[in-house]
Amino acid sequence: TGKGEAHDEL
Amino acid sequence: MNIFRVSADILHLLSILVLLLKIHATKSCAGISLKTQELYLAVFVTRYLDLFWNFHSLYNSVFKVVYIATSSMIIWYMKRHRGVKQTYDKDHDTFRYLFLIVPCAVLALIVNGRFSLFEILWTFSIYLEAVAILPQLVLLQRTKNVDNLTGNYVFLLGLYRAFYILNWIYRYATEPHYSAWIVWLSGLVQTGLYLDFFYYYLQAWKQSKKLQLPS
Repeated sequence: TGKGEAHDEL
Repeated sequence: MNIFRVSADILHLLSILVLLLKIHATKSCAGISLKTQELYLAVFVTRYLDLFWNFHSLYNSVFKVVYIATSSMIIWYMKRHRGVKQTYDKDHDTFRYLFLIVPCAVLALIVNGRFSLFEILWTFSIYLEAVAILPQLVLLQRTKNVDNLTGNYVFLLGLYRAFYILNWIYRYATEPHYSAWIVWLSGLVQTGLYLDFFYYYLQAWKQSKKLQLPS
């Protein structure tokens, strides 16, 4: 978690 | 997934469809910046590189493919379609996109979550999306008279960004470890760029007259 989380947004 | 996020993605898709429909129906792309459309395609391609190996959800994958396909179609119309390409406002659409691409690339190399090729390209796409609307805003400013559909297009894009901010607030409040400050800051900048346009759009809408930007 942390930095990579926004990767599930478009 | 929450209602703000879904609304945002649908608004984003709607904005692109409004533009495609306008071009298709009127066979004209007057007032539309090819520079902005090419920058958006660059944003989608660099961000969705992981389409083939990082499966997150069918929802995400479908949207990614649709975004890439529809923005490619807009560019195809503007550059290749016999009738449409003649209506392109080449003389006013002179924004130098290297002025946006180079700083975004440098910033992505310096400020990123992890120093890997795909993470840097992803970060680059986040930065570039924040400023990709600038050539379009400059073109609108130069031509002054904004036709309804082009106005709606920029309005829907701004609304899409506003809903993403609501999505982040919602996720920050409900997901314990959710944090993405690179995305948040870029998103705030991006939404901020629309504020001036929003003001004139809403004013024109209230007085139900044609949108005209001041000089």
